[in-house]
Amino acid sequence: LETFVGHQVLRIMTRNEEEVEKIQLLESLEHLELDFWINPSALAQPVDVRIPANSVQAVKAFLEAHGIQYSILIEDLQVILDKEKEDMACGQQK
Amino acid sequence: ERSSNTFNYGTYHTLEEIYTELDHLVAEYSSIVSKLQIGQSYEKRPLYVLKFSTGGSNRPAIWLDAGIHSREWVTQASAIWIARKIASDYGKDPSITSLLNRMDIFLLTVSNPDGYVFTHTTNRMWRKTRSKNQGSLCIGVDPNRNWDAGFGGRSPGASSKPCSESYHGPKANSEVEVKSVVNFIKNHGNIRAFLTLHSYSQLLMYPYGYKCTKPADYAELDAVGRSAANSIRSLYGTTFRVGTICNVIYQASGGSIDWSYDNGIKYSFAFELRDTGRYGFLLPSNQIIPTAEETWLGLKTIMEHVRDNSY
Repeated sequence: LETFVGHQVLRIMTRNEEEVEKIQLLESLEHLELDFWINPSALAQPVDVRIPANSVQAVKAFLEAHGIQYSILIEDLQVILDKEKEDMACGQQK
Repeated sequence: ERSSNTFNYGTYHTLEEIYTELDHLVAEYSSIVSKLQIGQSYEKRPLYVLKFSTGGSNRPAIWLDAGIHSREWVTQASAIWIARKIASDYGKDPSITSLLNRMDIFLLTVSNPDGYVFTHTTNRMWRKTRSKNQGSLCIGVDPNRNWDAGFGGRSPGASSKPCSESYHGPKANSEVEVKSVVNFIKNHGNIRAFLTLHSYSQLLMYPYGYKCTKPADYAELDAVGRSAANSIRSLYGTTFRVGTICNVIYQASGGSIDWSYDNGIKYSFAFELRDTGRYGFLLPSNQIIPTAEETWLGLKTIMEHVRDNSY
């Protein structure tokens, strides 16, 4: 089973076309293995992206270097998945 | 003991549990609910559709599907709750009773069973199908980019790379899960509405996504969409944005509602269910029932409009 310990989901608020393009550049860097939950596109939408643990620092550095605002939507993805599994297990017991 | 009231709608279930509950619903409401198999997935899992019908032959009908993106579990969970709601409301709710006395409803609760099983057994983040891509190590196609609607068109929302999460596939309808629905709808020939449940980010969209021009029925679709969003909000205050796919999110080719609209099904809508908070599509199971309840109000508003505006 693939685990997601340390994976974070960031919510990026792009403010202009240029910032959207920067995020699209990030999307093209396949070695980062980014998983966009909401793709960089229209300005009105935030960009939500899951970042594997070993890419988190690099991506945050990139965003901060370009002054792109972001917040952490999910601190550690595995914690949420474990809770989901727990809920399912207790649901089955019921 | 055939009572299916033991099924806990407030938790997530495996594919087997969902398929067993479909059988329970058919047994419990055998006068109006039947189960059809419209095909098999790539890994040979059955694609089961519930048919809600009070008789007649080839009546005008409404299509509703969920789970085409397998990791969006709240959509499959909502769909199974909605299935019971439709069956149990017939004969009680005048609006649903009059709808089913004139139309049929087809409900595909798990559009992408291979992906759904994979999210339970191997990778909870899996979104695509599980088909092998010729010449690539990467598996799967985004089934909502694989429809014959502007297929493969230049758009940020669909990729030509097999390793991408939004890979459109080698050709339109390459995915048997998509082809099976296309064949069913074409063979039926009298589908009047095509409604599909995705998550997340609370959006209610209508065509087009593969191009950024307004559909011919823009005014009516927008009005019906806004009315449905108001119905959703009336329950728990959940606000949905309404508009064309291209305006609300981005240009993305090969989407299902673009295909259905271009094939004459005027009332084509895609829902992106809650949330906009901090869970994305990983909605905690305690939010399944509230999500299903509010979604049902939106769907019902659209279905009533379809019932009263035959074309």
